[in-house]
Amino acid sequence: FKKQKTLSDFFPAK
Amino acid sequence: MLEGKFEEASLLKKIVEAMKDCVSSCNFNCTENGISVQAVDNSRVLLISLLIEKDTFEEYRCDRNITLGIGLGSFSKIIGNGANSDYLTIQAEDDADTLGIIFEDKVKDKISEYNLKLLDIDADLLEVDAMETDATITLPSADFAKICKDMKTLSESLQITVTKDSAKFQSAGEIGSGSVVIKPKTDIDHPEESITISLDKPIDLSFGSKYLSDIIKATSLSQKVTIKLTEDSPGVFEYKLPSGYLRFYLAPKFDE
Repeated sequence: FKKQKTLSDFFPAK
Repeated sequence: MLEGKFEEASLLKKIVEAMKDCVSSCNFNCTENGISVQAVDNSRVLLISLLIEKDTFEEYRCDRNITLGIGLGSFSKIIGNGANSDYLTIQAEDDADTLGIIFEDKVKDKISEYNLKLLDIDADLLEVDAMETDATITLPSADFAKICKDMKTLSESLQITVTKDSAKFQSAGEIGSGSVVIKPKTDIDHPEESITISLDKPIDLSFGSKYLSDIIKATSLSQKVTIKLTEDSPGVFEYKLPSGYLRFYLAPKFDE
């Protein structure tokens, strides 16, 4: 089973 | 004041069609260099980054930076009223609450004008520019669209593995499994059919098929798509515009 990551897991807020 | 004239309405139509099912509304940031957008879908998995450089336009002026909050469904309805070959001009005063959209028929002496109500959109932006890339694949955008559609019939995930001389797209689900392998190819007579793969590190990533379905709506914008992949990082899917790009950043799926 693979879990969907979100972009906030990778990119900091600007 | 902003005024941007597209040689053909079809370009803006394609851009909005490629974005509207992913994000319902977003800010168009207009500067003297052109127009840019960054928007994230509701689930915060897919990010759109659009750059329409000044040179894309037949005529362009933007005296002062303006942010236009645009509902893409409404925008799509209005720009759908023009013919693909019409000139399309977008126009906004500095403190405007509407965007003027003007179509000019190139053959008939006909001008159509519309106004779109602008929205006040609170957008939180992500810092995506400093990404590294382990592998880059460039292939015909129609081929990539077909791979995504075909694999989606099998599973809600698409696994992409890249090695030195090939890229493999595979899916496995309840009814069975499937894979497509592509290899680098130079087609001198039809350069748009060429495939390139460059690799610093092998890649094994999985992405949600439903988000890939949104991404391939940009297929008509460019004959090629460039996919930039880094292990344990979002994938970048780039469709080049005549001057600028439409990029999608898609967060991967990980094993728990």
